Amino acid sequence: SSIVIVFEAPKGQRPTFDQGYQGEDLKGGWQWSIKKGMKVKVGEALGR
Amino acid sequence: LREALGKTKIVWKPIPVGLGIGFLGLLQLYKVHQREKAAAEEEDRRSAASGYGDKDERPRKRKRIRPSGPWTVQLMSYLPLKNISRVWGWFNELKIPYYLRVPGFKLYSWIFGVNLSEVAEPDLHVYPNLASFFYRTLKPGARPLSPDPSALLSPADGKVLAFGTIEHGEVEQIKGMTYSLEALLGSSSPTFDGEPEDISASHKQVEKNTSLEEKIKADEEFANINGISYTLPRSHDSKSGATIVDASTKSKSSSIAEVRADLAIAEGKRSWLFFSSPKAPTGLYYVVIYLAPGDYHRFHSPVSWVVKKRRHFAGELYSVSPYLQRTLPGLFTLNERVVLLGQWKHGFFSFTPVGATNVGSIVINFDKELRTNSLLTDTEADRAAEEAAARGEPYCGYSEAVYQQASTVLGGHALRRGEEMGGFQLG
Repeated sequence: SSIVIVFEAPKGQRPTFDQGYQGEDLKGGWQWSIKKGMKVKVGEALGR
Repeated sequence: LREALGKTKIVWKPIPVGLGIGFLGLLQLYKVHQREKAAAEEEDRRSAASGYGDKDERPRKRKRIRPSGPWTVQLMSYLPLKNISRVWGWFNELKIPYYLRVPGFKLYSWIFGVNLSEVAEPDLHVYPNLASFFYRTLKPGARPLSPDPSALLSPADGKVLAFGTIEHGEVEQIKGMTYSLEALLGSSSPTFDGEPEDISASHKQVEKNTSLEEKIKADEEFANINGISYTLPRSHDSKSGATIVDASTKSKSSSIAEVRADLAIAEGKRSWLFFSSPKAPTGLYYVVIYLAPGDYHRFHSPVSWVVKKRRHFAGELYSVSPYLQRTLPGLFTLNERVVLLGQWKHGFFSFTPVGATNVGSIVINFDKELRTNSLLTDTEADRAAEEAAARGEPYCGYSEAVYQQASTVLGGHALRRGEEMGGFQLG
C-alpha cells in the first residue's frame, strides 16, 4: 500500500534588491527534510 | 473381497495443510463467483426494468483496465486481482489455533521486520488472526510528533518513494514516468469549494470578502437557517453528482479548535480563497510513501486540516511494490484509491491512500459509508459507467461524497495533526 499527499504550500519569495538580494535561493518557502528511499515513521517531519 | 476388506490395515493420515487451504480457497472463489452471478442477474433485471430490454442494446459495463507494460505486467492484468485480494482477506481472517499464534506472529515479525516491543498489546495470543495483527495499534508515545508546528508529518511508517513539486499538473512516479494530477485526484481538484449546491448567492458573497471569524459566524447562521442541508444524514448534490454524507464520527472539539487556530493564523498571511494571495505565491508539492508488509498500517493526519470531499476510485488492485512502480506507468492512477480533498492553512490539501492486492481494504475512521474492495462498489461503479454511457458522457471513474457536519462550521471534518485517520486492512 502507498499514500500520496498533494498539497499547496508557499513557494517562498526572492528578496528584492532593496532588501539585500544577493542571488540566493527563495526564502521562506516550502522545504523538504527527506531523501528518496529514506525510512520514515509516523510523526516525523517530512518538510516544513 | 471379504478377505481383502477384513485383512487390509486402515491407516489414518492427516490431510496436507496445503490441500486444505486450496480446497477452502476454491470454495471461496466459488462463493464469490455465485455472488457475482447473482449481482449480474439483479443488474439484468434492473436494466430490463429501466427500458433496456435487449441485452445487446444495453451500454457495456465498465471496461477492465488493461495497462501497457512488459509481459509480466500484461500477464498480471489478466489475473482476477480483486478476487484474489478478497480470498486473501478472507483467509487472513481465519482464526489461528491459540498455541500457533505467538510462534506464527513472531515468524512473520522476523521475516518482515516488525518491532514487537512497540506493539500496544504485549500478549500476541490476543490477536486471533493475521488480519488483526496486521492492523495492530502501537503503545502510546511510540511515535512522538515533531514539535515543529509548521512541519508536514509523516502519516505512516514507510519509505519515501518520491517527492517534489508538481509542474504543469504532472506528478512524477519514478524518474521519467509521470501521470497527471487530474488522473490521480479526479477533475477540478484545486478549484472545489466543498459546499452543497443550495448555498445561497448571498452566503457566497459573504464568503468572498470576510475574515475567517466572520465566515465562521456566517456559516453558523447559514447552518441554522438551512439546517436541512447540514443535518441530513445522506442526500444528493445534483450539480456535482456527489453524495452528501455526515461524517460518521464527529470531529473532536480539540481538532476543531486546532484547525480553526491554524487557519486563523494563516488568515493573517493570505486570503481564504484559493490561489488568491498576492503576498505569498504558492506551489503544489507531493510526496509518496510506500508501506511494506511489516509496517504499522494505520495512517495519521499529517497536518491540521479540514477534509471536505472524498472520492473513491474503484480501479484495480495491482501491487504497489517498488518494482511495479518502476515498470507500470501511472500505477497509482490505475489502482483502487480513496482521495480525500480538503484545505489546510496554506490552501489545497489532499491525502490519497492507494490500495494493493494484499491490502485491498482502505478504512477511513470518520466515513462508515465507505466500502473499498467490495463487490457492491464494483457493481455501483459499473452502474455509474452504464448511466454515463447512456447519457453519452465519459465515465469520471469515481464516486464522490461531501462531508458535512451539523456541529462543524468549518465545512467538513476537522483533523488535528497526528490524529489517526484510518488504515489499510488485509484483503
